[in-house]
Amino acid sequence: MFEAKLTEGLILKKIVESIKDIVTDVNIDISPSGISLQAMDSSHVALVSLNLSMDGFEHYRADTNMVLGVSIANLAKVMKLADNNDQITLQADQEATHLKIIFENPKTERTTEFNLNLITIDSEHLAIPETEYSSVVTINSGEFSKICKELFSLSETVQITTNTDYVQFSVEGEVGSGQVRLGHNDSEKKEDQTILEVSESVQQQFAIRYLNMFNKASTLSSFTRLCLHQEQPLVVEFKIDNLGVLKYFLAPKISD
Amino acid sequence: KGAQKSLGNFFKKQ
Repeated sequence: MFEAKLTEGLILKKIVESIKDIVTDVNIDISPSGISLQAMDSSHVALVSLNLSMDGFEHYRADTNMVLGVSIANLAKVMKLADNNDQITLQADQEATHLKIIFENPKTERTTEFNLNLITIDSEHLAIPETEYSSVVTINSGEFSKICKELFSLSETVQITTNTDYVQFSVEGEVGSGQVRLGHNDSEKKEDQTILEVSESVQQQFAIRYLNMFNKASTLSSFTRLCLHQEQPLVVEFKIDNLGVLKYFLAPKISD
Repeated sequence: KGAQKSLGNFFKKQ
């Protein structure tokens, strides 16, 4: 038996909205300690990794480990039934054929229930090696989203360069070439800070369209954390306060 | 522009 209740249901709505354009069918791993999912996009260039801790739920019970195969596209349709201030409860029996989703609004006495049919997915899990990222950039999530959108109109590819003084996003195309350079900014307004932790410089190229999809998650956190390592995929990380973390992994483009 | 790598180049199937 699995049951989890989230008082701030809006978070779950945002999480589904943040991953629905990247992954289609996912296996949601339920365990006594929390909920996790790992899935790649169809081209195996991007990977979504979500981890939610049981502590973040108003009520959480999972007697055993379970795997719930879910069509994210269908889950997104069901989540549309939720109002932004609904409490959301997820329920599934052992060997369940469906996931029961309940939206409650204690103020308006409105309750919505939906049994989402589960699907069987034989998706293989990828082993993500523990990596010591030699560059970690913490940046305002809205600002990073804006930079990506603006650069995308100038080029499909962005080159990210880090060093101890700045992180640089450069583009080059038939329009011309240029870069956005952000230095360390410890302004007193915390959410405007840009924090660079660079032990080794990194320079890699990435397809911006994936970054734009990842940035849908910027509604979940005021900060985006970019973790870079010269030989590893980029990690774009959004911490979900009191609940967990949503990470996106993006394979680089190798310049010839 | 560089060739797009896939995650399979970096992460092994479990």
